[in-house]
Order: sequence, then structure tokens, then C-alpha cells
Amino acid sequence: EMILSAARSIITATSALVRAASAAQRELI
Amino acid sequence: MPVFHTKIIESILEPVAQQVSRLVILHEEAEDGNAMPELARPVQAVALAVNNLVKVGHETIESSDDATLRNDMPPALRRVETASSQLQQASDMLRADPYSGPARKKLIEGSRGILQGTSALLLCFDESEVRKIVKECKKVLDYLGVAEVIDTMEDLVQFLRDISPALSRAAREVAARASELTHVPHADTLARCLDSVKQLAPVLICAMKMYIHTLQEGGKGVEDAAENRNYLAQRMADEIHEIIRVLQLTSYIEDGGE
Repeated sequence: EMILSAARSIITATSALVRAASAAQRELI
Repeated sequence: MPVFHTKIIESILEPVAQQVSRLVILHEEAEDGNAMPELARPVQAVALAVNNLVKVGHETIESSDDATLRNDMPPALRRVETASSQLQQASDMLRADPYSGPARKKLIEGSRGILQGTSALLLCFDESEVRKIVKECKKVLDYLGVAEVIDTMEDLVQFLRDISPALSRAAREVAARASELTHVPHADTLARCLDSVKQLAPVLICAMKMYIHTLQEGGKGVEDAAENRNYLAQRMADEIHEIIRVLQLTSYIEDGGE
């Protein structure tokens, strides 16, 4: 289904964003 | 950590749900934190994916004849769009001040919003899929409802022609749904009820045949034959009602359980 695939894309993109945002913080801990 | 009730929703959402939880913890532990890296590109990637989801979502809404889906999906899409704007704002604020606390909060809110909005959207879509299966089950119930008025072999043949494809379709869809559920007791109940329905179906047909023969041979014992037929039809209907009930449970709490 198109909607599942579109949802997957959002989650993949958000996942990359959250990883990038977490990386800098992780260095501190 | 949220609990996702189907394997496909779990596979889509769980990884990012874990990452968002981790981000919140990291944010709390690192209070003043390091400078945030440049997030414009990943935020832009999220925005593009959101635009695509909104487009696909509206296409789904327009092509669906499910009134509930048409009603429930737009707020979920708006939730995702709002979250995407929050991420954009966070990215802009962090560019001006990579240590900005409010920007980090907005980043977390936006990430959570994407997760919640996508989750609501998938749930809405999933519930619509469930309603399609329920519709198939109700067709079988409708056919079962006429079992009591079948009193000739010709009518029985027609009854079989009608109920068989409906039953096969419902059975196939319920079995597929059972294998999709993450909550094992619900999946087990669906599988058990479906097995009962499959076992009862040929027995019901025999009972209907028996009733017709008894009727044609003078009617002695016809009341017992009718009672047996009605009992079997009712048992099948009860199993299908239970299938419908369990199909509609999308949370474990609704079942009074965990």
C-alpha cells in the first residue's frame, strides 16, 4: 500500500534526523 | 514505549519510537549539551517525506468510501504537517544558536509529533482495513441468517453457491489478520474461532440436508432436524461475532487484559 510506504519514508527520514541530533549529545555523556 | 498492535505498524514505528525516547534521555542528561549539528538537510528530508505522505493520504481519503477513514485521517495528516513545521523551526533556531534549549525542545516535540501523527494515520488506515474484514464476516452472518428458510435442495445448492465464496474470503482475511497481530491471545482467539467456523460449516450443510430430507419424507422428526440445524447455524454465528469483536480490539486494555 502506498500509505504504508509513505509512512516508512517519513519514519526513515525522522530516524536519520534523530540520530544526527543524538550524536552530538551522546559525546557528552 | 508504545505498544503497536500489528506487526507492520510495529516494524514501521518501533525503531523511531526507541530513538525518540533515547533523544529525550540524551537531551535531559546533556542539559547544556554540545552544540547541535546542522540539521537542515535531515529536516528537509523529513519535510519531503511528509509532503509525499500528505499527498498519498489525501488520495486515500478521496478514493475511500469509508466515512470513518475520511473523517479520521485529515487530523492525523495535520498532526504530521505541524510536527514537520516544528522541526523546521527547530532547525532554523539551532542555526542561529546551536545551544538553544527551546530549539532542542522543539526538536523533540517535532520528532514526537511525527511519531504520533504517523502512528494515528497508520491506526486510522488499519482500522479501515479491519472494517473491510468485518464487512466480509457480516456477509457470512447474513447468509447464515437465511439457513432457517432453506427447505429444498435447489435452495440449498444456491445457499452453498452464495455462502462458500463469502466464507472463503472471510476465512482468508481473518487468517491473514491473525498472523499480523502482535498480541498473541488475540491472534489465538481469531485462529481458534476460525477453526471452529471451518469445522462447523460442513456439519451445518449436512444438518440442512438432513432437515430437507426429513421434510420431504413426511416430516417425522422435522422439529429435531430444524433444531439441530438452527443450533449449528447459531454456533457458527456466535464464533463469527467473536471474530468481529476481537478484530475490532486495537488495544490490549480494551480486552480487560494487560
